Amino acid sequence: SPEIVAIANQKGGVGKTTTAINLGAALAQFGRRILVLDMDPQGNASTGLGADADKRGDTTREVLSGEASLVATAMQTQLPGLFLIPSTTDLHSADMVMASQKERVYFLRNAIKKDAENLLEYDFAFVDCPPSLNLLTINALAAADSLLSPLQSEFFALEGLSQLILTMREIRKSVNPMLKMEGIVLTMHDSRNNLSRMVESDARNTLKQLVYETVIPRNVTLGEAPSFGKPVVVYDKRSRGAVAYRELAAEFLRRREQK
Amino acid sequence: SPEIVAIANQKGGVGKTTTAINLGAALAQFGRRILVLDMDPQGNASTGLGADADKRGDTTREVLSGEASLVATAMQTQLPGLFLIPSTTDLHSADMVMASQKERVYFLRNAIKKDAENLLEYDFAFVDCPPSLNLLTINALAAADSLLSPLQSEFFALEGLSQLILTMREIRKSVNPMLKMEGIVLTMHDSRNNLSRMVESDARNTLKQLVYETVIPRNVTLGEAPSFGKPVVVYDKRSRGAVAYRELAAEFLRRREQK
Ligand SMILES: Nc1ncnc2c1ncn2[C@@H]1O[C@H](COP(=O)(O)OP(=O)(O)OP(=O)(O)O)[C@@H](O)[C@H]1O
Ligand SMILES: Nc1ncnc2c1ncn2[C@@H]1O[C@H](COP(=O)(O)OP(=O)(O)OP(=O)(O)O)[C@@H](O)[C@H]1O
Ligand SMILES: [Mg+2]
Ligand SMILES: [Mg+2]
Repeated sequence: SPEIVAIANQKGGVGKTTTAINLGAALAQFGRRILVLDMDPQGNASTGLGADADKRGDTTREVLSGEASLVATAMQTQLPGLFLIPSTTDLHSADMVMASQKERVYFLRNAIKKDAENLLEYDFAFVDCPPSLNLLTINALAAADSLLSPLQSEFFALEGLSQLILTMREIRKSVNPMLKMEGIVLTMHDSRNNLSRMVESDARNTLKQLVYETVIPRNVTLGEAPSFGKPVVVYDKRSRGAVAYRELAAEFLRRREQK
Repeated sequence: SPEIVAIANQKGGVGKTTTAINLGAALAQFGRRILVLDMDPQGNASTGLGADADKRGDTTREVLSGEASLVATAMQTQLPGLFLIPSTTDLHSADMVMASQKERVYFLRNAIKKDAENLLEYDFAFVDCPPSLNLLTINALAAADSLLSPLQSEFFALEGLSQLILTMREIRKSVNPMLKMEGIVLTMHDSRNNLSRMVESDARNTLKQLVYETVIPRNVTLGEAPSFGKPVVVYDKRSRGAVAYRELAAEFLRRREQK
């Protein structure tokens, strides 16, 4: 069955959505079958994969509430092998509704279990989380096999990492003992500037093998691609952004083979 | 009494904290008395203003729960005229506690009312909000006179603006009829790149006078300054970031004189 990977970090704007879209797309180009689940009411992963806001039938909200099954909701993107469960701002109200229920942290996990048969055809599912340790993110961490966390090469982002690791430990103790830290990916990196280099050396010194060797550079095509509803590996496959995400995908697979 | 300005945008990493710190600091240098209230459990505004995590006595959490008064909690920063109400990750649990109370959206407003006498000495209070439309942000919008929203010069950020404006309308209808849209500030702008220019022209065409003339450029000193616990106007006063925030402060004051 597919490995469920939560892409989470409560610090805002660190590259969660960009990583979910482009790591997913690069793996699809390598022949894997990938599901991206948009767990953010902002719906950025949905827009970035070309799902126009008015064409999103069933969404993550209906999957969480049990009205729709996971795999039936998955829609084909322009890239073969890459599928999306879109979200809209309606997901915001699902957050409120879940809050009062006893099973509130297990809605996603239950939806995955219910559809386990149909999910067998996928290799990986990436859950794009909102910038907050709210119920939507907790649901993703409770359902995931592993957590992949983008780390923006900035001071505030480095500061937030310890909070994320603490939260991860709590989740492991309380709702999901199997959750493991998959890795940390440096994003928006500019090797000419001291701050970026300082963040990288700090992260590698403290987190060692957890930090991916691949570093995603700051590259304007990564900001342009979503406005065309395309992953960067489709929008501009020779760009530094596309090259970096293909390298990341290769390392992501290598790490699994070594285990 | 001071004008309460909420600095909010549910899109992550758009420059909310950087604007709260540096607009506040520039106004303090112009002789105004400024209070920055950190409403984000990440505590970035607190770190960026030099309040070490282990030296934060009473914080926003105690102010919201009524255990401490607003002005008594305010701590002097290194810059004369600039005061801070710090936060820690404890604020997360306050969010949970508030959720079950009837007055849940008015905790901040009640704290401000209770301390109205002592607040008279301040000219402006800036509330730095987390990247989410959660109870902490709603409390800030319910208590604020105006909303100042940073707009990162990126596609996803532009997309999120309509959601923010919808939320603002709902708040005006339900909890705070006096709340007005103060303005929108373009941040991390790079005039050499098409995407930045596209976002700027889109924003100015649709939002007209709401968009500040002053545009904050992408400038690495804005990322470096928080690692020294200083506003950029103190850390490197001749940098493009410092110049831009001083210009923003001047325009912020001009907009008020013209009204
Ligand atoms: N390596 C990069 N180089 C340049 N721009 C980037 C890069 N990665 C992401 N971006 C842009 O930076 C912005 C923030 O990235 P993104 O939206 O993926 O972060 P996020 O963590 O998902 O944000 P949020 O916390 O709001 O969910 C986006 O506009 C994106 O297009
Ligand atoms: N104009 C700028 N030029 C360069 N870097 C900037 C600029 N403004 C902010 N930054 C840096 O970009 C990152 C995001 O900014 P900031 O943390 O202020 O955004 P935010 O909206 O408060 O994020 P969050 O949504 O997590 O609260 C920070 O590391 C900050 O130092
Ligand atoms: Mg995102
Ligand atoms: Mg912030």
